[in-house]
Amino acid sequence: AVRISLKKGLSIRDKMRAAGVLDDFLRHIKYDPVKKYQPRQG
Amino acid sequence: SVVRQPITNHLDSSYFGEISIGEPPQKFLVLFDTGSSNLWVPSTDCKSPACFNHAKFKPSASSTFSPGGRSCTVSYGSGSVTIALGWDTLRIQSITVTQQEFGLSQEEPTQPFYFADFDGILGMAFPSLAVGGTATALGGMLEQEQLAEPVFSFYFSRQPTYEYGGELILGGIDPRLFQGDIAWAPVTQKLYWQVALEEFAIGQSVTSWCSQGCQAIVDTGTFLLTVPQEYLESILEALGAQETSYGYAVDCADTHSKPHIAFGIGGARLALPPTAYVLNSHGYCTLAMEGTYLPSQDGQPLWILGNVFLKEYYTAFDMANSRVGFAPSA
Repeated sequence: AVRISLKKGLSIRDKMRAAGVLDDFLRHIKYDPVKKYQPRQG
Repeated sequence: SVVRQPITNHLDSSYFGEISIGEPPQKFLVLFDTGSSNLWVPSTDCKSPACFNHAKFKPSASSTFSPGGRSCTVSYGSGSVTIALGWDTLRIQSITVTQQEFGLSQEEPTQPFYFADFDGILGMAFPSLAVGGTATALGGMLEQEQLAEPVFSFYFSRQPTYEYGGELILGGIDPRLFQGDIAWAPVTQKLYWQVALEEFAIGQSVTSWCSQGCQAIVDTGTFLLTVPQEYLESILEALGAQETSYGYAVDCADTHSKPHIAFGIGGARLALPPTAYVLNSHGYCTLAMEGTYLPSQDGQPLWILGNVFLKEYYTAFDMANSRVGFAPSA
């Protein structure tokens, strides 16, 4: 088996919060973590 | 009709590893995401700000690149990533997949990608989820017999650093990375790595929330634990948390006195101690949880097991038998 070492950066959320853009981003996109999994019939 | 998956992935995870594409190899840091199925990297055609600060694939610099002539759109919540499809050699250490189909991004939304530490995404969910019906990287590895076994597994360190956050094992399971036996659960919907959640417990008491069945998606591309919104209030109360603009705040001093929470999966009870589900950021403590209003495809309450859970449980993904295995991490 092949072993790939994973790096751990800052989460995007933390970086966007630090840049002061997170709240607006989450408000704007009506964030829901499960939206990622909603397949839509093409 | 074609199932087009709008991957509105908010990519708040932050674990990534190196791949290379092309001849000579062009290197990229990618998020290995079990919650999606497309492989794409930024390209020199991309003029978005998110591409400025990331590695970009240069087709003309690769002697083995062939353009696909097709493009598709992978929608990521706040915008869409437009990718042109092409084929080239994918390498991940000793693994080589020739003529692997992949996406070259033409346009990326600044948020969230400008802020990502990784360049692109290597999706590891099922082929049926791949936008544009593109061939998946894992499919290429299996087809070209690049994997010792049709299995891959993740270990996420409990004390991650930038240099070492954990390991992805392609082609097998590493017994040094977990303790005890692996509890296996069958995949219930071959789009994602989704399993049945048989029960959820807080401390010693098993809630009735999953008595009619719950589903859980195992997603390395998500950082937090996601719980169905309808249960969030009860969880906050049981764990002594207050909602603030920074999340669900708890008193750091109480962390060790809080109850374990546990997930019944594959006949095993997978418990998380409070040190796993309480995040302490410079002395400000919050629950590593968020709510979702959306159910699973079959209407059952849907939970997402992100990195917070995966740090405690070494997780194996068996592509041959469509099942997910969990064992306490070493």
